[in-house]
Amino acid sequence: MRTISIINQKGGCGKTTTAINLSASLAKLNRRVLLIDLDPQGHASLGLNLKPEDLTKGMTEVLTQATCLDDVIYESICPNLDLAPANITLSSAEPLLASVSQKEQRLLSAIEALRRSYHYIIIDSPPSLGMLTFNALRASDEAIVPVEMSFFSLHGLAKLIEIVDVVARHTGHDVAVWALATMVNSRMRFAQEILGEVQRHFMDRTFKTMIRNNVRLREAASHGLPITEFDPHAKGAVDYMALAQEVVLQEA
Amino acid sequence: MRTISIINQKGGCGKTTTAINLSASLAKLNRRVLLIDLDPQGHASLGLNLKPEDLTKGMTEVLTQATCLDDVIYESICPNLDLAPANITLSSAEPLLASVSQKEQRLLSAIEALRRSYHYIIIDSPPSLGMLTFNALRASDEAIVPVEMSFFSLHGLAKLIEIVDVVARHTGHDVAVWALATMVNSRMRFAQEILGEVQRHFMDRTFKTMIRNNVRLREAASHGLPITEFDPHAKGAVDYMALAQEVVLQEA
Ligand SMILES: Nc1ncnc2c1ncn2[C@@H]1O[C@H](COP(=O)(O)OP(=O)(O)OP(=O)(O)O)[C@@H](O)[C@H]1O
Ligand SMILES: Nc1ncnc2c1ncn2[C@@H]1O[C@H](COP(=O)(O)OP(=O)(O)OP(=O)(O)O)[C@@H](O)[C@H]1O
Ligand SMILES: [Mg+2]
Ligand SMILES: [Mg+2]
Repeated sequence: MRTISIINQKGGCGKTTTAINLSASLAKLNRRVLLIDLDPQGHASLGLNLKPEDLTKGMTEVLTQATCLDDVIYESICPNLDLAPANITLSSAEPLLASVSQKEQRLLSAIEALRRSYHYIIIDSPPSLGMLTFNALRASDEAIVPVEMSFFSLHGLAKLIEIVDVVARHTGHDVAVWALATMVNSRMRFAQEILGEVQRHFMDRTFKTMIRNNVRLREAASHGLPITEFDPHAKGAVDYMALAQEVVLQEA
Repeated sequence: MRTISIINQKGGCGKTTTAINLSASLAKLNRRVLLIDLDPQGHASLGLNLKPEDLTKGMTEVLTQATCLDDVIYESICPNLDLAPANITLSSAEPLLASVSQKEQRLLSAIEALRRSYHYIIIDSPPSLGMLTFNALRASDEAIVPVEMSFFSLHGLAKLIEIVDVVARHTGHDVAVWALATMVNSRMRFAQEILGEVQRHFMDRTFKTMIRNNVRLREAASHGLPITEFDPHAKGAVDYMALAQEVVLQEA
């Protein structure tokens, strides 16, 4: 089983869009996938047609109480794709766990106790480098950093890589970090420049697949569907399927 | 003096772009403006050509030590525009102040002790509803919520308005909240639908000015300049100047 976190403290760079559509594309390639929503905004849940405010239990209860991950899972959102949802109550987890020891391992323990089996666990995280993102990193072997083509996005990358190294040094747990270019609009003059910078930070750990700017990805989210179901022939669907195939090829 | 926070927990909706370019446009209209960067990413500082990692003191020291706001201010970034910068160390403020009483009023106290005088203070905040955003709200009379035209952005608005009401009830301090449509691309089929929804949430507290999608705003940020200096005739400059004029008209 591979556990992959989607992380970046920069807001709006395509974390949730990547978490939903990579998960759905891997499911289409016959991998059994669990998508864990670890963002109090609950957008991965919302984007798969769940109403976060209607949840009776979700990731908050898993992290702060003794609730099993199995007990909060919504099965077969699409064939081969399950979801562990979240809502705004998750923002209370950080203060609630402030004085608890090993608070960064709560998610790892929950995943280790999972009764169901999966090929992939994909974790969507919030736009910050706090306890929730630390929990995601601690529970993952790999991380994907979506980078939108902007100067602000570039700036935080060195810090992000530093944080991952801190987690590795403190816990002896290595996370392989990969960069994914998102919202790429090839007409933008400086996109090539930014892509070059991204490759400088991540070297061979940059996906060859680039996710192009595609309004159908936005529309799919508003219909509560992954792009694989909403419009399988859209540019966005083609790109996320190519990403899923690149991820699967790494299995070897 | 008017203190206005730019807030929204949704990432990447144009908070920093609005904070920088509204400040610079108000400065062009001969208002003396202080821009306070309250986001650990330090993008308001970066977008005005400061290197957050080179800072010796900034908003972290103001919130967690007894440093005066006057002592961290960079004067005349542009005529009439000063900046109080921030960097990643600001993310340590929340844990450092966890057990301190009235931690949400640190910024308010710092502004009240300011020796310099301004017509406007504009505060950029991070994509979360934690202590930093509470400090911004507590210190402000008004707040602007940039809303990008997407389904995910709409979802968090009700929660955001609820939080502002909580602050008002707990502290007896009212904040007038205004919505600003950003990154508007009129070719997008569903933009009109989303605009209608935004107006439903905010009613007459929606700016008539809409900020159109304009790649020059991105380019300006990468040159460390506000749009007023980088390309005063660009769509982005015209829109932010129209917004500044609408804000000034409210002064009456
Ligand atoms: N490739 C793309 N083309 C067009 N729009 C996109 C693309 N990827 C994401 N979007 C849109 O951009 C916005 C931001 O994306 P998303 O919400 O996935 O980012 P995020 O990093 O998860 O944001 P947050 O930091 O708030 O969690 C959304 O409205 C989404 O629909
Ligand atoms: N009107 C616009 N037209 C085109 N690009 C824009 C516009 N407004 C903002 N952008 C770009 O979109 C990206 C997100 O904007 P910005 O960083 O200002 O959002 P933010 O809400 O401050 O993000 P965060 O949540 O990370 O603080 C940036 O690359 C910025 O340059
Ligand atoms: Mg997200
Ligand atoms: Mg910002």
